Amino acid sequence: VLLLKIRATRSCRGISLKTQELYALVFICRYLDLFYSYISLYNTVMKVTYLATAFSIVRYMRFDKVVRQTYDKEQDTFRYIFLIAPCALLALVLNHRFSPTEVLWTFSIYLEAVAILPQLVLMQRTQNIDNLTANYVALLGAYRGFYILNWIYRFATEKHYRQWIVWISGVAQTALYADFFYYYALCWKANQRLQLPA
Amino acid sequence: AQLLQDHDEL
Repeated sequence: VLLLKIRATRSCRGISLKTQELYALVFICRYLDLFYSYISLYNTVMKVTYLATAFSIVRYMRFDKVVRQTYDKEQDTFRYIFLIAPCALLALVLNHRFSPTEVLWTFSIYLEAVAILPQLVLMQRTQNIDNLTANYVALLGAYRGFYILNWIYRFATEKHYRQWIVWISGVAQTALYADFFYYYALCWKANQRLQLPA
Repeated sequence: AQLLQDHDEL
C-alpha cells in the first residue's frame, strides 16, 4: 500500500522515514534465519518480500530525486536512539537463549512493537493526512492485531506453542494503535478524512 | 517442553 502511494503520487508526504528505516532494521535482524532455516515457500517469499519492500521504500524516500523532496524532515523528529537502545538492552536481558541470532531476533520483536511511534507522532502533526497514509497505518496495525487471533488458535491446538516474548510484544504493538484506530473508525464512520487531535 | 522452536511466524 505504501509503495503504491509513493509510486503513484511520486510523494512520500506524511510518511516517517524513521519508521520505515526501523522496519528495515527489524526485518534484517529477524530474517537472518533465511540463511540457515527453511519453514515453507510462503514463509521465505514473505520474508524476502518484506525486506525488498522495506528497502525499496527507504530508497525512494532517501534517493529518488522527486520523492525525496516531499519528505518533511523537519517534522520527522523522533530520535532513533530512544527506541533502539531500550529494545537492545531488553533483548540482551530478556531472551530465550543468549546467542547472536536469537538476541537479534528478540531485538527485532521488541523494536517492531514500537517502530510505529515516529509515524504516529508525525501524523499528529500533519493537518491533512491522506487516505493512503491512514489506510497504510491501519493495515499495519491490523496486521499484528490479527496475529493475536492466530496465537489464540495455535495456543489451543498446538502442544508446545509458548511464545511469551512474541505475545506480549504483539499485544503491546497493537495497543499502541488503539488511539489511532479509535479516530480512524470515527472518521471512517462519518465518511471524513482522518484528523488526529493535537 | 520444547522451549526453542523454529521461528515460523513473520
